[in-house]
Amino acid sequence: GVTFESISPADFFYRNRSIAGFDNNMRALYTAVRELVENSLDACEDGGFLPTIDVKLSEVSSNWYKLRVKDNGIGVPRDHILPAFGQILYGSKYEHKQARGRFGLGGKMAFLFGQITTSEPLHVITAPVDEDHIFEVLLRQDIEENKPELVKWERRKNRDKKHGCTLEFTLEGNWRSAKRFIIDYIEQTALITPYAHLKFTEPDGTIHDFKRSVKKLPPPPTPVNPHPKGMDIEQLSRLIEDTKTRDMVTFLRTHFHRVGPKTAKAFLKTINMPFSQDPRALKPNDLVKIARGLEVFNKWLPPDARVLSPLGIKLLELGIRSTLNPEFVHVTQRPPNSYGGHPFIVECGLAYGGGVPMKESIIIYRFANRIPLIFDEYKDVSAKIVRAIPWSRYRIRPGMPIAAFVAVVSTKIPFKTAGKEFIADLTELEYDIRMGLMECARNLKGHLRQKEKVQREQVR
Amino acid sequence: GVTFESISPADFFYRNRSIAGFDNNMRALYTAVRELVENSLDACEDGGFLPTIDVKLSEVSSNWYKLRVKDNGIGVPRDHILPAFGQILYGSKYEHKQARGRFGLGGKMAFLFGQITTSEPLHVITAPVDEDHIFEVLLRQDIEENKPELVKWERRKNRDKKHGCTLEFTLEGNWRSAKRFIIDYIEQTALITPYAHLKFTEPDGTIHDFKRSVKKLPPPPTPVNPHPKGMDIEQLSRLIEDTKTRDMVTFLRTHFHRVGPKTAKAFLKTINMPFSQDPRALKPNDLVKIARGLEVFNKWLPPDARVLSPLGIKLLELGIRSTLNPEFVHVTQRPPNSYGGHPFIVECGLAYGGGVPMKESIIIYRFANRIPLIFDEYKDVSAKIVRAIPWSRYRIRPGMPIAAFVAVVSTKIPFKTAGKEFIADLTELEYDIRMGLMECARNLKGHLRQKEKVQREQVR
Ligand SMILES: Nc1ncnc2c1ncn2[C@@H]1O[C@H](COP(=O)(O)OP(=O)(O)OP(=O)(O)O)[C@@H](O)[C@H]1O
Ligand SMILES: Nc1ncnc2c1ncn2[C@@H]1O[C@H](COP(=O)(O)OP(=O)(O)OP(=O)(O)O)[C@@H](O)[C@H]1O
Ligand SMILES: [Mg+2]
Ligand SMILES: [Mg+2]
Repeated sequence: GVTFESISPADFFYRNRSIAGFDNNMRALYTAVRELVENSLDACEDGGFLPTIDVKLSEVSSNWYKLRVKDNGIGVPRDHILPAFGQILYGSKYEHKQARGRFGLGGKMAFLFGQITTSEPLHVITAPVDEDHIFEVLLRQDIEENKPELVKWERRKNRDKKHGCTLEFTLEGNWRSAKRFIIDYIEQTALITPYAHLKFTEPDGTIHDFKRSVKKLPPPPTPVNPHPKGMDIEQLSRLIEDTKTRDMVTFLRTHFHRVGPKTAKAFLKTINMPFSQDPRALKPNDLVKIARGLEVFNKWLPPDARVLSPLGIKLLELGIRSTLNPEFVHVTQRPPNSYGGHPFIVECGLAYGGGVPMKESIIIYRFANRIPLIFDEYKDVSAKIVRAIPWSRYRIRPGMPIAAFVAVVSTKIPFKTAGKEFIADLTELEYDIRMGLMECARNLKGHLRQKEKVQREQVR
Repeated sequence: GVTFESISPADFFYRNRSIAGFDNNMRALYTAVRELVENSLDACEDGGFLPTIDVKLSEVSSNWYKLRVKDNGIGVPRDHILPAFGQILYGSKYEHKQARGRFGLGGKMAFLFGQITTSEPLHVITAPVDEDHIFEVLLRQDIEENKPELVKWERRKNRDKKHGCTLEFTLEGNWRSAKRFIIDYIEQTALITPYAHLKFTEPDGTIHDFKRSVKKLPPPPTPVNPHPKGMDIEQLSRLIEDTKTRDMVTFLRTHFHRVGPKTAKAFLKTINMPFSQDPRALKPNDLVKIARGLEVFNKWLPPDARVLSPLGIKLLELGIRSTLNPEFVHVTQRPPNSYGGHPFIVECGLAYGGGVPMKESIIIYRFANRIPLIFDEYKDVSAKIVRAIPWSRYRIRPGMPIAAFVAVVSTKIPFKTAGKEFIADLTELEYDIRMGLMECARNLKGHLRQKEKVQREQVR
């Protein structure tokens, strides 16, 4: 007969680690660096600190590398050190707020890959902000049970009041193949995080030092209620289960983003629901009615852009000019939009000429919640849109030196893989990316037409 | 400060369902059909029964569809009905054997999507083989706790001794957009499963009836020990934890695929380990030594092809000819290979002319463990290889009517997403796909050269 079993989520991601970005020794090394740098950037921004992040990769023996990442972030509170680093699907980024982290597994998958290839434990030194001690911990993961295994725990007084986290572990990797992608990732991260000081040391000792060029943090994102558009019945039932409200108008105003009394009442009228209806008395059929109505109702206010923290067109243009020194740049920020209850903002840019390389097709730079996406460009929704735009209509021909920039921020980036390599084909997102790039294309067309005109007059 | 939480695996895949193939209402409807058909095919083959599968999609209201799938497989044993359909990461396909299922979540994600869009429960009627009763169950999923919620349970005597499973649930879907992909999937499944009787009824009543054209099942795959190449330390420690063996030669012979006493001793010599070493006394350093040694040792026997169940070049050619009626076909089966302890076999085919459509680039048909892969072709490892092959060297030019077929079977297909849409870029796999397609290309070149010669002589 057949044998039934259940496996832990750690076991699932161990057995199927290509889903989390650990396909092979090249991708594993890249993803490990990515996941730790993103954890450090989140930890610094969470505390309002200008990030200082030191990444060091050193060769232990052929194919074995020690990765060490040190930051000045908020550190990890004592009671959460073991599960934060040893329990898959445990983390501090499950709330409805823009962050690089989201899944509760990235950093841990990196340590897990180190453990299964070298058997070495994870070494953590952390000085959590608001606590008086520094904790130095060695731990492993019990993959079958999905829990941390403590190897060593030490605590000492935090005399100089510094805060932050240093992580070190050893993993098998393919540096020769990963090198250009890792360096590309670090450079692009520095491009869109000019307020961070990022230092990366290669195994051969070469140092890439990206000093801060901006001395203050951008306004941080804030936690936010879900936007009413695209709610599903599970989300609704969870809100109803925990709600303290006792009528539907207050329910809508309390739990959804930017819903005032007038809008709430107008909505309830469209589904023939009394304003005084107690949310806890709703039947399953009512939930269906509400979910469908929320999707169809078209008088919702769009999400408030201030809950998100986009790059800003000034910063995006600065980054493009400093990286590529182009002859022409146009950047634009789309109005806030939302999908499935999650607000998002798309920013687009086109750069032409100057230092932009000439390639057969348009080079695409992609950013999602300030994470540069380096792999699988042609699989990404941005590439799908770039392929579909009728560029010749804007006098843009193959072989021209053109680079496109697409930056998305959201309370939830719809990644297609747990390795955050590329974004799913989401209809609302496709619309904004297309509109943004076409606006940039129209502006570039004007520049090209002007340039042609000048060139023709020179010929005469 | 920050708030730490953990979430259940059901909650993870609910929140991030694009990772499981439920990106939007079109993909969700497609993936739901796929997952249930594959569960039914596995259930029939597990019991050695010629599959008879009846898939019916009917429109409940605008955008709501009822999906009903009935099969004559082994059914689900009474004690496993609730977790099999209500607990994510629970299933019968975790063993080391070729199967369509693997993750323990596909069918459940389909029902979950139905539940969150319509609030309707899953309706199961199952007659498990080897039991005397038929069970009729209504259930929902408690997503936050990752456990089934029983709504109704009935049992009656199984008088006519039939066996199988019928599943029915309602989900929001986009049939208009999904239609061509779903029909494509059903047709390609019929192509590579000629021993199955597959019937699909569209919402408008149109019936696609694919009768059996082959009257017996192919030899089934068998459970197998992992192949020694590409073991990691976690796999080794699990084997050691459970082993009844007390010396390393017996350990290797008992737990690995095709390792005899001579090979085991030769291997142990290469890592200076005594034959009598007790596996339970191994230190972490020894595990590292063994893992590295297993990877480097080059005298392992390749995996025994008989544990896998490839299509076979006869069946593949039959399927290609019946679908496309080409002027020329060449198919080939690569020798067994393995990666990470998992044996795999690649079969390739090229079809030219006749009914093969003329497209700008080569059309690629992909199969993984007899699952047709319909989406995301350009993201798949096969497409990566097709783009990289220098076709002009074989007189194959763009615009020729050419279709490529790549079928992979393995104890573990390295899917890049939990939605099984495409395969990760695995080095060993890339090698075999390239060699297989180039062999077909050489044969096609011969055919094209012959054809040109004949045409030139006709001109004279
Ligand atoms: N350098 C760090 N400083 C402070 N806290 C950290 C650091 N690295 C990880 N953490 C904590 O550990 C938690 C788990 O990290 P992990 O990378 O596994 O998941 P995540 O970042 O929450 O989500 P994702 O899987 O998307 O990366 C984080 O949520 C954070 O609270
Ligand atoms: N039609 C069916 N007949 C018999 N057993 C079934 C059927 N459908 C599902 N099952 C059982 O329920 C289990 C869970 O199915 P589910 O699709 O969720 O996961 P899986 O098939 O094991 O893996 P995957 O996520 O890769 O599909 C299966 O392993 C199988 O034992
Ligand atoms: Mg993280
Ligand atoms: Mg399944």
